[in-house]
Amino acid sequence: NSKQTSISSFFKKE
Amino acid sequence: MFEARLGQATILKKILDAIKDLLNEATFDCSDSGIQLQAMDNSHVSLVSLTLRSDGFDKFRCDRNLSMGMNLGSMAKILKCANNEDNVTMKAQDNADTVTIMFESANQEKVSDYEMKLMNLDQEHLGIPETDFSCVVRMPAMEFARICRDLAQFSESVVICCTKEGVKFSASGDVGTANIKLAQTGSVDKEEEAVIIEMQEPVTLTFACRYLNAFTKATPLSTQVQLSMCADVPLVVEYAIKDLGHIRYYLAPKIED
Repeated sequence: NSKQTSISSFFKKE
Repeated sequence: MFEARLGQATILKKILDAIKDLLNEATFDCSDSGIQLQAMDNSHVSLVSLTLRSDGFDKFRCDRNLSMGMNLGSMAKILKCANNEDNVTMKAQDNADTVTIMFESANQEKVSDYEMKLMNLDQEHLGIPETDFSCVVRMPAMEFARICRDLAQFSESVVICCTKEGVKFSASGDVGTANIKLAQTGSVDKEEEAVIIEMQEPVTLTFACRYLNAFTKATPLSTQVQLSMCADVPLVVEYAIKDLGHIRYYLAPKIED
């Protein structure tokens, strides 16, 4: 089973 | 004063079609270099980044940087009122709370304008780091759309495996397993039919079908699509918009639980 990651965990807030 | 004019409303319709399934509303950031939009979908799994260069417009004027929050459903209603060949002009005053979208028929005999309320959206800008991708695949956009549509029947997820031999898309579910392999094309007459793979090292990643299928709504904008992949980072799906800019979708991978 695979888990969906969140895009905001890869890109930092500016 | 902001004013941007495009020769054909069809481009704007296609751009809106390419983003409105993922985003309910978005901020269009206008500056003298053009129009930028960056927004995450509601579930924060994907990010849409749209760039329209000022030199791609028939006319472009932006005296002051302007952020226009728009409801994309409302914008779709307005664009439905345009004929594909109409000229389209977007206009706003500095610090305005509305934008005017105007359509003119090619013979100038019909002119319509629509004023739309702007929204104040909480925008969360994300910095996207430069990445040296392990694999970059260029392929016909229609082929990619077909593969995503076909594989979505079998699973919620697609595994993309890229090696120097080619790129393989796989889905596995209750029905069984589906594999679609594309080899790099040898010589092709038409550049838009080519499958080109630039590989530094092989990569295998898993992604949610429903987002890939949402991205393929951009297919009418471009004959080719570019997929950029690297282990453990988001996939980048890029469609060029000829002479105007590009739309990029970033999709967070699925990882083993």
